[in-house]
Amino acid sequence: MNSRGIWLAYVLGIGLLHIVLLSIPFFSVPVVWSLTNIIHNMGMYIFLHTVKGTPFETPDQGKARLLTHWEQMDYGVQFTASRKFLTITPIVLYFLTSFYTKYDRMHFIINTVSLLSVLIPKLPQLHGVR
Amino acid sequence: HSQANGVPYKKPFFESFEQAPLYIAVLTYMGYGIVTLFGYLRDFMRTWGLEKCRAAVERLEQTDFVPLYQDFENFYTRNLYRRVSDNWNRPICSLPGPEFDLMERVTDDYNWTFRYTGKVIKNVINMGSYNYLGFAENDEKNLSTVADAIERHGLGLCSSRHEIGNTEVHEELENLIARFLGVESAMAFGMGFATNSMNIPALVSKGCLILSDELNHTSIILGARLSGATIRVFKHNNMKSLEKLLRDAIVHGQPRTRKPWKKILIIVEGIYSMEGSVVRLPEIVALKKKYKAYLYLDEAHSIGAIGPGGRGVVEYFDLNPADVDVLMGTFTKTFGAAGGYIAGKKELVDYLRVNSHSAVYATSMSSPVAQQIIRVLKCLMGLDGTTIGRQRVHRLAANTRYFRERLHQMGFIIYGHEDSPVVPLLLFMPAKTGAFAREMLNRDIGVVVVGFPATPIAESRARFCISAAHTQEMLDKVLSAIDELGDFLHIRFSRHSRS
Amino acid sequence: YQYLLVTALYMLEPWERTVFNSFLVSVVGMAVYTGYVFM
Repeated sequence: MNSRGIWLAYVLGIGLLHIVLLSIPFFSVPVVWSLTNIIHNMGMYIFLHTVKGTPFETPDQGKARLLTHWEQMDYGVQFTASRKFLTITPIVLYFLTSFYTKYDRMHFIINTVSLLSVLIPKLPQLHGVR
Repeated sequence: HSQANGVPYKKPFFESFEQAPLYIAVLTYMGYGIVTLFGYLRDFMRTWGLEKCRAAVERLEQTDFVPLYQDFENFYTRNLYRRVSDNWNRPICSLPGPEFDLMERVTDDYNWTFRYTGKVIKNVINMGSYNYLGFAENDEKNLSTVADAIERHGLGLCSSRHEIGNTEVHEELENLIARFLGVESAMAFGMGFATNSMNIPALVSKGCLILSDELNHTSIILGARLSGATIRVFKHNNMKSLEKLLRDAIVHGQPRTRKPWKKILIIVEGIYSMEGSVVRLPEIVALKKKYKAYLYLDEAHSIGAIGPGGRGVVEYFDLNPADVDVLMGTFTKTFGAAGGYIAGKKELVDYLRVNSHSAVYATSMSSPVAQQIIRVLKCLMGLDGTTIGRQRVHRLAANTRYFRERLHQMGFIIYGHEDSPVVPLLLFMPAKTGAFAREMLNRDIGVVVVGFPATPIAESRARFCISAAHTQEMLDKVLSAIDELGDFLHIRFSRHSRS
Repeated sequence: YQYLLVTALYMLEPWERTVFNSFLVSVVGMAVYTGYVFM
């Protein structure tokens, strides 16, 4: 997550997801924004907080096998630049989504739950907690 | 870098790690993302029986036992590597010389299985082997001493150095190594990897600190882990990062107890075989003297490949060999043999003779291999009455400079030091890596390509190893093929003005 | 060929490329249609 250009690629990926959803004719703009938010958070939850181990063999005698990607990042050091970035993006996306859904109640509840599902696992207190 | 007593380098130290434009990195991640998504789709299909799973999985009877095959850990192997795996582990049916013969093989199921067509692809130019001085050769007249060794001692000694596996060939070899390197004593081991992984635990233990370069070889990492010492990693070839770790180690000592470290061992390599970079040895020696640390130099790729007499980076930077506490190297590359050595002060080597795991348990180096190394050492030192060795060292240096300069002129991004015979050419995208290797084989050139996770995700590359045995015609043929592919695959990413 | 290399479709099997390209064409088609309706 510290590689050069990966944050830009990540933001562009979210933009691409939004455009794909926007191109579906029968979705309204609020629905598209909520879907963007929910799909992004679901993907982040799966790839960062559910899948454990590495998709390739590592020379650490299997130490990383029981850790999620989020716990493996930066060797477990908290409050690094990548961690801050990956914590802020869902929040920014949530603000945008709330704005574009005109703070409609149903959208707001769904998006808030979705946001919390990716913020809570990122808390340092929950590092390594199962 | 001017210091009180002059500059550390007697010649300009030039190495480059040019970065590609940002959009290349973004497209690379996008490519990996698309292939990963399809990987998940394929795994989904395999799980639900929509597709036959060809990877190794447990049988039904084994499912309740500890899993043998880590499913997710083979995700990349199954879904990325498999798709381009025809570029790796190619069946070579000749010695790894400047040219070799390949068995042609084809696949009917996208590289899950291969079958031979029976055809041999002859005289493929070998740009992948570490045959730096071209001593991987098999002509009769050069190998007479090796044949004698087989007559006298047979092919294997089947015993350790502490028992009957100790012959006069070993002693002659070790004296010659010590003389070649200009140190008091040396010891040879039967396996290059084990020279690191079995001797580092004999040198340091708990209560010691190892400062290791982040790109060190796996054998060094394994040896450091087996030793039980505390390991701290500094950025690749970055002296500020190393000095910061040294200062912290001296100032703070061991964690919790704050006791001073028993020993601080800096471990670096002479030439990094994936980056093509050369260690900043003069600066590291200055740091080790300043902070009273020990220095362990792994010359696996640099011994025989760099320096006016082929004595490695110590000679290349014109330093005193005694400044390096532990000189290590292997015979797998330049010497066309196998095994490794550790050299330094006599008391160090004598200590290892008694306490090294390899000396006690491992079968010692077989005599013909030792004899091959002696042959090459004598050739390098001119003891065989010829200047072939020195000519080859100069030939390699010339080939390296020529090859690097031409690639740079063509607009490719190449990494590393200008005198390093390992030339990584950056391809970045995973698909271009596979296409490059295939297209080069179509032109009868064998190259090694490397991708994630052996390299950082956005830095897939082709790695050329120059040899003194490569003729000008061979190099020009390779360069014109690369030039052609540069346009065909659009891999000229360098933004430096072309000289 | 560059499109296949840059998107890494070069590494995929023909049917996977078809899946990706039809997805891409449908997204572009829908985007054009939605843009037209919107305009």
